[in-house]
Amino acid sequence: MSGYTLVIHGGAGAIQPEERTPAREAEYRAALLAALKAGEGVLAQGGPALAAVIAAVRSLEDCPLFNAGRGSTFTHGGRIEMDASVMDGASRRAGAVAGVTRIRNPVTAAQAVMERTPHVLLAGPAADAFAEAEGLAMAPPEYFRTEHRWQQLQKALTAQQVALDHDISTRMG
Amino acid sequence: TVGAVARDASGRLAAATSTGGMTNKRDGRIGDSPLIGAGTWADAQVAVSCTGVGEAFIRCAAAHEVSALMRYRGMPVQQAAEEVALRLVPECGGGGGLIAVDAAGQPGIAFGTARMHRGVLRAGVAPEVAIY
Repeated sequence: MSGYTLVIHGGAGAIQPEERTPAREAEYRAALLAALKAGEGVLAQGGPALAAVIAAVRSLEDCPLFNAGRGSTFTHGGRIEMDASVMDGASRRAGAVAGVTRIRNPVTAAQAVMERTPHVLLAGPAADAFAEAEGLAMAPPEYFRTEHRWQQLQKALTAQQVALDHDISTRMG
Repeated sequence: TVGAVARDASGRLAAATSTGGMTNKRDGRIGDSPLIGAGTWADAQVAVSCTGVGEAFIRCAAAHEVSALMRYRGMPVQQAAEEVALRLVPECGGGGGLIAVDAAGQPGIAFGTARMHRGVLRAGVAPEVAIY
């Protein structure tokens, strides 16, 4: 097969009543189609799979509906700590960041670790500092924050539960 | 968690995963997404990206396991995806799902939760998206 294929996911979890509305589902579908389109923009020009997956994930990180980048979930302490990784099959090169808090698109930091250091994984404030030194887009904590995720945290704290992206309804008591 | 896997027109494969982790997670807790071989993997055979209870995906090296099942047991990508997402991961104490694409451009999608947002795009075919 000489064509290309792109597959994406936007997280797993339970079905929430307030999300089973046509309007809400249309929002999710539009965001998924936008991510596919971002990746296809690379593949249709004969671009590499690595650039396509990064373009698609960046699109999803920028969308507040999904638990990554903007719209990430909150920790027990009310912080946002993000992780990301990339891997290129042909070369087996890989890059990742963990526990970062200031990088607008963590997937681009994972790519920078892969392409600009001899390492695979950088973690914590030093990974944030590396991304900043490499000129990647940074953002303040409020950029990542959404009310939906904050309410999910309040529900999880009350229930003393640790939950998947889409496991907590922010409507039910 | 979000992720993407791709096979380009030259047959190359790649995977990417990004996440904020789980709601109310302990501060400092790291799940499978940044761990190569657990939440993300790509070799010449298959590219994989996972989502779910990270600890379970780490314990079974889920993303790498998909490749191992294909390379050593000759499983097609969809069967390997189901074996990992629907059997191995639950056996290791958690749920979730994964997406994969093999060197021929064949997708593999499996998830044990009621919901996993996902999309598939293939050259010359209309894109498909689904939620449940």
